[in-house]
Amino acid sequence: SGEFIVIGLGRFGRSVVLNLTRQGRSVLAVDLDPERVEMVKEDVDAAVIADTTDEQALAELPLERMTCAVVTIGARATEASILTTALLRQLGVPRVVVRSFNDLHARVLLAVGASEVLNPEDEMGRRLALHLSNPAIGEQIQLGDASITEVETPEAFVGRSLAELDLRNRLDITVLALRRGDRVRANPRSSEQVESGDVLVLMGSAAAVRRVAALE
Amino acid sequence: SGEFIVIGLGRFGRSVVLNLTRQGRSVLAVDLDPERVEMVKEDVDAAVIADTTDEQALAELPLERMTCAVVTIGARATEASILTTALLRQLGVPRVVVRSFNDLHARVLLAVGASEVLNPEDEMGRRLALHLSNPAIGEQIQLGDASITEVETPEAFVGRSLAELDLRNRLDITVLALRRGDRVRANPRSSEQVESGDVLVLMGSAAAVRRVAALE
Ligand SMILES: Nc1ncnc2c1ncn2[C@@H]1O[C@H](COP(=O)(O)OP(=O)(O)OP(=O)(O)O)[C@@H](O)[C@H]1O
Ligand SMILES: Nc1ncnc2c1ncn2[C@@H]1O[C@H](COP(=O)(O)OP(=O)(O)OP(=O)(O)O)[C@@H](O)[C@H]1O
Repeated sequence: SGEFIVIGLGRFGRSVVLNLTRQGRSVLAVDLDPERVEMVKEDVDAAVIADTTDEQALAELPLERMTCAVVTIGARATEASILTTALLRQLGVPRVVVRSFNDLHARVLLAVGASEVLNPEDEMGRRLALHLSNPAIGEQIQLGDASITEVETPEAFVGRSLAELDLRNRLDITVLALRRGDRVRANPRSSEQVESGDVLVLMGSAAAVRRVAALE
Repeated sequence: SGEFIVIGLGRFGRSVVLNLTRQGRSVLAVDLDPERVEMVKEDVDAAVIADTTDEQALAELPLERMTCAVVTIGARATEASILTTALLRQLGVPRVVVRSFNDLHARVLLAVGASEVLNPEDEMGRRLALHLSNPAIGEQIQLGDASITEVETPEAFVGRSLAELDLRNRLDITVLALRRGDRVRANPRSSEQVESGDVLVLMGSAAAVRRVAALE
């Protein structure tokens, strides 16, 4: 299991803190702004006011117990997030996950020892744009070159069996699962007839899946 | 295909604009701050400076061409996002997707006609916390009660065949796909032997999948 330290309690940092606590993890929340510390105090094991670019202040925290640090310092303090990341690694925290604000910031964070960087706005902007431009496409899992994608059944498929559609030979697409209302069936039989409103879980190249999703 | 209007060009709004343009969509970007409009002008079909709580200013935009509006006005102007959403619906935009900042804001937005609301920080905070607390768990697709989840093969599975593991009878889990290096195989045979480093794509209840992910 392990203990987490989360530094920087803006909207994103507070969401990470609350969700880690909900998953039953032990969390130490840190921010230089007393009001932000006050906002999460009730929800965590411990909450501390500290400027984490101050090595002295950081060294006084119980970092040896932490298996992972999450640095969610904001866009207006990118130097502080870089300095904090470097200090956490020097003080021996094994894994440091850091929020980045652009490609250059991400590269510098990785250079000073961040284990992972992520940019929540970019990631969510990408997902929303994908969802808006292909309304038939739902959630996706990227697996190397292939992807597993939820697709609303195109009208052109309704009333036909999976054998007739022959997606494997025509587009190299496998139907992994079929959802009809609340029921989900893994590896549907080839004789299964597709109905309107079915959701198909397809595995194939991103281009092949988009072609299916673009059918009327 | 259709045309999109994106209102509010903070980090998230700019990411939506850039990703819609990359998907080949036509985008009209709007903000009351000229500097923000300047930042995206080169990347979009049209970019306009306007205060979208001003009905007159909004009515002058070519809204009749828009199939969808995205309102990404920031946390410091929640009233503006509510008012803008209401006006867009009154002026006939068929679909309005709006960023929300808390549950109350989301409920009010839905009450004035938002088609969908989303909170990027909450969503990403939830995903990150899930990934951090279950390191063996990768991406997921929620399908009603079941979920399709990428799981790193636990050591306890290595060297055993899928038939021996008998996940379907023991945990009601189906192995939909198996990834080994760059190769991904859908519906692996039951005689397939699992190797260290394999990634399994499992379908089953969230609790059953977590039990597999928690094995050493
Ligand atoms: N040196 C530092 N030490 C500790 N906390 C810091 C430091 N510098 C900034 N912070 C904290 O980081 C937090 C997040 O920053 P800020 O609120 O500016 O970001 P934001 O981009 O608006 O965040 P969000 O989008 O998550 O709301 C703030 O609460 C701020 O006090
Ligand atoms: N009435 C309005 N009409 C048009 N644009 C507006 C209006 N009110 C606010 N905006 C714009 O919304 C944008 C996003 O707001 P802001 O930058 O405060 O949000 P933020 O929460 O920091 O965003 P992000 O997290 O996406 O960076 C700003 O560019 C602002 O000018």
